[in-house]
Amino acid sequence: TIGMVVIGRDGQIAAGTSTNGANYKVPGRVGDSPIAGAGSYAESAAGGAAATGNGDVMMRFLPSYLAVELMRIGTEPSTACETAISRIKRHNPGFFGAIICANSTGHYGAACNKIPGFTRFPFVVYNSQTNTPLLQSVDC
Amino acid sequence: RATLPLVINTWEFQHAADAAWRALQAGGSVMDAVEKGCSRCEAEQCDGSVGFGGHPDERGETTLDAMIMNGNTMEVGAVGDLRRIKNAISVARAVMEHTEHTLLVGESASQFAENMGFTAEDLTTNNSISVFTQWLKDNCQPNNRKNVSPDPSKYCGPYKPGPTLKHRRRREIDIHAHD
Repeated sequence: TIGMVVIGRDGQIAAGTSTNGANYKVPGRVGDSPIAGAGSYAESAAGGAAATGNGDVMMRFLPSYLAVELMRIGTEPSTACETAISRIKRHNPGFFGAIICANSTGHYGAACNKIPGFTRFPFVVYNSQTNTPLLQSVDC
Repeated sequence: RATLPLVINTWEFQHAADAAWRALQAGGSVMDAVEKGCSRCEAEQCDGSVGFGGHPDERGETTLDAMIMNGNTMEVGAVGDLRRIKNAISVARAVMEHTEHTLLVGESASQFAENMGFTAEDLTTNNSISVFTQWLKDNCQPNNRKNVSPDPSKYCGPYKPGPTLKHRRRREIDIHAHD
């Protein structure tokens, strides 16, 4: 899945996702990606977030919406992302998932759930500082 | 130091970030940038979890989910289980811009896309067909079924409702097999 958040020079925000979903899914299955607040969410006054992982589990917790609402009240993007992941972990300790967050001033962060085989989550950032699509990563 | 504009996206998909950034530099809106960035992954399939030719379902078909959200107007366009159309996020944007709805799914979403001028084509590839064929040979393992018979941890379907297992089947997580 690709999840993307874009913030314009004037603070406008858009978010989106695209995916072909889970392998060998039952025909008709839709994951979290197209669900506003789960796959991604954006509000220009607060921030944007996008998620990836086991959509069957993640969509129930609306992680992208939670992260944006936390950024609305001033929470740092990294902390907002971590809180959204921990909210899911509380009920599904072994779930596979990650999230990216960015607020309207251009600060950003990411978080993921540590499970065997997944201890680091890569993401890409491009702004006038990086001047290129810079690959970064976060420890789960 | 935080600066604007900013593009951030999941996984190592640098081409997608580059496409989004170019859209902004060309004077496009943040919506144009998200659409262009995600479209780049749909065309290149990125790590196989985006776009055509990846993650076949139990019938071997690849179907797509996508959404786009305008953080200014709070408008959303989304498609789920989109069939035979490659440009999922553009169809999602068309849902937002050409209907009063938010989410369209399945075969009807594909017909809406064709009416909006999108090309219908087969989303399977030699790779997805061989992946699917191998899955059938492996008795359809892994799969997403539970509490059915025959035992889904051993056999393919068709399945009928079966006894509810007391403890959940332990399932290996393939981080490349998800949304």
